[in-house]
Amino acid sequence: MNIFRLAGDMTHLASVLVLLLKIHTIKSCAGVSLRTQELYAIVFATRYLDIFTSFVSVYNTFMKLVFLGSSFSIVWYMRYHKAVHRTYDREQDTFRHWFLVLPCLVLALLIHEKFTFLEVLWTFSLYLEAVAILPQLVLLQRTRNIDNLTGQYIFLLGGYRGLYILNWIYRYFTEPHFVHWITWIAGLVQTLLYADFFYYYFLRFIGGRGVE
Amino acid sequence: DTPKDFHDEL
Repeated sequence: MNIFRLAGDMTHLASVLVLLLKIHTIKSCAGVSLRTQELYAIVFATRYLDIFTSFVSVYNTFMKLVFLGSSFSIVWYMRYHKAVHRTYDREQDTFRHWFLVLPCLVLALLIHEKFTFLEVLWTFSLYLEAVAILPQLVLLQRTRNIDNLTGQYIFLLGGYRGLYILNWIYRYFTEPHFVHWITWIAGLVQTLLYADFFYYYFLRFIGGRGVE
Repeated sequence: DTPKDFHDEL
């Protein structure tokens, strides 16, 4: 574990907590894409299958349970909780996210580190996570401007993988044989997809107004 | 450290 990866995990945890805070306390999911949340639930379900077979550390297992639990409960809240579901913007959240799942699965079957069931699903989760934010970014452009909590959620979610990139650079230089091109490229694509959002998000800080 | 096929990252 290094400071970049710890910062990345904490940023990711913060993004999940901000979203849970918004949904649980003010019972609103306005501006949040259910489709992105569904994709993230699939990402964690396929990435953490090894939670039963391999033990890395208490921290690792605990965080996996947190991310699994939070992603599924956010989907549950947005789908089935009356008050929250009422604030869900169904008409605007129309990105065909299931069209993202199949290509990622095919790509994982073609490009992976090892052709085993767990490894292919793990690789699939990497590819899917790289594009999982697309429905949310599309929804963002359709809804005029968003509240601060949603903006902070997206900012933290985009930032965590950026910190992971620093972690991979650090591990590449400090650990022999630490080379994972698939993870690195997927992580880079994922972070670059936020570039446009980061630009407007920082403008907001400079301008001191809501995210347009 | 954990064997190669382990994924020790989240």
